[in-house]
Amino acid sequence: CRDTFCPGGCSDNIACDNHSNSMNCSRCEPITLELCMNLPYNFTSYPNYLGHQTQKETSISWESSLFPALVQTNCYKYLMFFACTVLVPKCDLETHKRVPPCRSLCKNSKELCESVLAIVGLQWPEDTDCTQFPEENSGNETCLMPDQGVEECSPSHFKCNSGRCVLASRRCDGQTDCDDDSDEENCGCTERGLWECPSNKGCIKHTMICDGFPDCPDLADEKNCSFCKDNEKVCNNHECVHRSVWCDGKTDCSDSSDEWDCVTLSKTPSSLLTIHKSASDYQVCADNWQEELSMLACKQMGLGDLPTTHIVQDQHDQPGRRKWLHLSSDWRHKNGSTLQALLVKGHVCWSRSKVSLHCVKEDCGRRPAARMTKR
Amino acid sequence: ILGGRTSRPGRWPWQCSMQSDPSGHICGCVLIGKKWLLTVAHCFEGRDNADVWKVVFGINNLDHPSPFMQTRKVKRIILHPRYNRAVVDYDISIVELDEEINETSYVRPVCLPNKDQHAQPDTYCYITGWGHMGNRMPFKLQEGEVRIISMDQCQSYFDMKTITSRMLCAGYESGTVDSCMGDSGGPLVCEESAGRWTLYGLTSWGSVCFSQVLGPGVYSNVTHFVEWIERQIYLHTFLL
Repeated sequence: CRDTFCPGGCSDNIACDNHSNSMNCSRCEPITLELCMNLPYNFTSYPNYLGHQTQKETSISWESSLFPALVQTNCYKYLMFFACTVLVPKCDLETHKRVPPCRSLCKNSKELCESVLAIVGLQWPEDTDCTQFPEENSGNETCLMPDQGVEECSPSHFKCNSGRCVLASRRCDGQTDCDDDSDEENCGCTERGLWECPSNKGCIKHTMICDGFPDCPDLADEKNCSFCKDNEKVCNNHECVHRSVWCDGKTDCSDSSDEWDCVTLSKTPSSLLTIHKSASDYQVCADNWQEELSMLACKQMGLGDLPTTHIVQDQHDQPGRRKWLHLSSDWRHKNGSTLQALLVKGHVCWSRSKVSLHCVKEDCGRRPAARMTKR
Repeated sequence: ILGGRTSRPGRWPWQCSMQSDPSGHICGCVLIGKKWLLTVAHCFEGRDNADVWKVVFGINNLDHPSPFMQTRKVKRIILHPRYNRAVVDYDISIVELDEEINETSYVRPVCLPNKDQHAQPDTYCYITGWGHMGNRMPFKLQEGEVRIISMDQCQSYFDMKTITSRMLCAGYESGTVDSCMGDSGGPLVCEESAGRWTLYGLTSWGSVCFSQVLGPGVYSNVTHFVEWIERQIYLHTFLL
């Protein structure tokens, strides 16, 4: 091996790695063939009973496709166990020799499943002549028989309630593969690679979490998505923007949500114009108020553009500066098309009166009356 | 519309026709404001350029221009960002016209529902459109009365496809009255108190309507989208 000469059966073998000679090539090696990872033994020895020299060769062999396909026909409960005993034979860790399957295991497999293969015109693998395997309890020679608890399906397969094995990737894929539909039972979100809404157990894609669109009924997928500072406010898409820019007439959240619902009317009978500027609610001082601004306010609320404006006297004595917004002196020259962009804080409201609005909803949904004609 | 009848001119003043050369009428649409209309997103598959579209209002017979007809170009198409063509979910789009319509008795917007106002199962509503009638395409606008079907019941008709909260089902198990190809984007409207009509659905998908595969039609659930619609209109009117 040191001289890069590895005889057949010895390549990639521990024996070579240890610079031993080719006499000891038949060594135990861990099973890596995914198809046979759930056997009651973990080591194999090559060549196997089908003449394959390595597990890699086995993995791409015809038999590696044949046996799992045959298992799905449910022809014999221990078919996959038998298949693995010939594909990756058990290695006796003391003698480093292969342990064969028992003849009865081979015969049962062949008798029960060969006919199924024949239906589709395929032949039972030639190298599995059962006479080469010893009888159970025949003197010194040991052979493998399945324990009662041996798994019929390989780890890459799902075992249906009926006993049939189907590819694990087909579990919970929305299509029934088991004859009894059991591969589509108890399909939780996790099994389907999805996220579960806590309230209704509905499943949503992971990409739908915290994307600004609620998908769970209790909005759980849109909770705990952002960690804004005290002086910040969270946008609908979970970005954080400074409170001072909330409803300033310029979009700061990339989804513009900082400029949504900035103009409202109070629920009181006086229906006071209310602006949610810098994340606080303000009423609007009536100083210099113009009718066109009332129109703008109503239009922003999606209401008709023929409002009725009332000026409501403030009941408090002091012309306070707090919680009032005042029309900017240069509002006509301001580059803003929203009402909130035209209003400023910190001015005295000399008139001590607020703007009250009654907007009219634009007419909709009416059909013309049918014309009547004399008969 | 299958199993419907020809509408009287002006009876559905919010119904419009999305047209593109050389085909002419491609989809229905619904007027919701002087500059705004709704249709479904799938109408724009492969033709989402606003320039190729025109919208016709106040028309009953597609083959005969009427004096009440108004035509506008399309300024902007806003597809729902979650529109999924594979499962036809979030099948809605907003269209901005290049100029406002003149409101007449033949061209008027329909009302949108409030965001908590849902079409009630077993109530009767109307669908309209110039879509296939089963044996031919009509020239005159057709109308059909359909029954609103609960989501659970609807799901049982479409086992192979999920009915989401963005969808609304209406029609009959026997498929006697149903929307069909060419009706997409058109309205499903229900009459509220005082003779006011509210838009609850936009024709979206269903079984192959003139085959023997029966079942109700599936409509985009407008109630689900009201907030999105209002915000998009606000955004494009005042901020962008």
